[in-house]
Amino acid sequence: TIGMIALDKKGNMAAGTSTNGLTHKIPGRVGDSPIIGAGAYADSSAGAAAATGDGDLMMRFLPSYLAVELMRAGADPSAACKSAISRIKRFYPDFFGAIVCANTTGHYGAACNKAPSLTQFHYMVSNSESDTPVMKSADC
Amino acid sequence: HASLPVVVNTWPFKSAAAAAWGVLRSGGSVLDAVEKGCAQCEIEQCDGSVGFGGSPDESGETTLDAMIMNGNTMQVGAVADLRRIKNAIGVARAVMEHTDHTLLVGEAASVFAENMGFVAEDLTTNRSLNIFSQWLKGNCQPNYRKNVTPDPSKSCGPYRPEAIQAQNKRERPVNIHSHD
Repeated sequence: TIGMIALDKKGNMAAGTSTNGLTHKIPGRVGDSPIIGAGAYADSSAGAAAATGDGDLMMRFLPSYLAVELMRAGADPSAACKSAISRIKRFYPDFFGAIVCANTTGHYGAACNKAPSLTQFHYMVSNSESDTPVMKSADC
Repeated sequence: HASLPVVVNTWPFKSAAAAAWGVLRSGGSVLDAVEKGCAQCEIEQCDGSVGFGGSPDESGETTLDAMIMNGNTMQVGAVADLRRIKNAIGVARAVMEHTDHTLLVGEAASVFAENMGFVAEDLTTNRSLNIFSQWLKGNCQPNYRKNVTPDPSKSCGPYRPEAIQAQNKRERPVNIHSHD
């Protein structure tokens, strides 16, 4: 799955996702990616976020919406991402998932839940400072 | 201190990031950037979890989900369980731009896509066929069914419902190679 958020110099924000879902899923199953507020969310007055992982579990908590609302309330992107992950972890301590967040000033962050196959989450950031995609990582 | 514009994407998909960044750098819109970035991943089948030829379902078919959202207008276009169309994010954009709806699903979404000019083609590849055949050979493991008979942890279907029983917590077969 890819989840992507973009912000331009004028403050316009957008978010998107694309996925082929879980391998061996039951036909008809849909995960969080196309669900607004779950797979991704963008509000140019607050921020944007995109989630990835076990969509069956993550979609129950609308983590992208939650992260954006936390940024609207003043949380920095990293803290907003961590809170969205923590909300899921309370019910599913071992879930596989991560989220990226960015606010209206272009600050960004990420968070993930530590799982056997996920101890560090890698994501890409491109901005005018680097002028090229740079890989970043977050410890889960 | 932060630099604008900025594009952030999940996982280390460099080509997708570069495609989106190229749009923004040349003065394109954030929507175009997100669409182009996700579409690049669909073309390159990023880590097998995006685009055609990956994550076959129980019947061996690859289906796609995608969504795009405009943070200024709150307009959204999304597709789920899309069949036979490779450019899922493009169809999501078409839902946003050519309908008053938000989410189209399944076979009807594919018909909509074809009507909008997207090409219908088989999403199966040798890789997805191999993943599917290995799963069948392994008694359909891993498996997302529960409270059915025959026992889904040991056997393939078809399945019938059985009385719901208290079950030990099962490890979900979601990992770095199979995720949303």
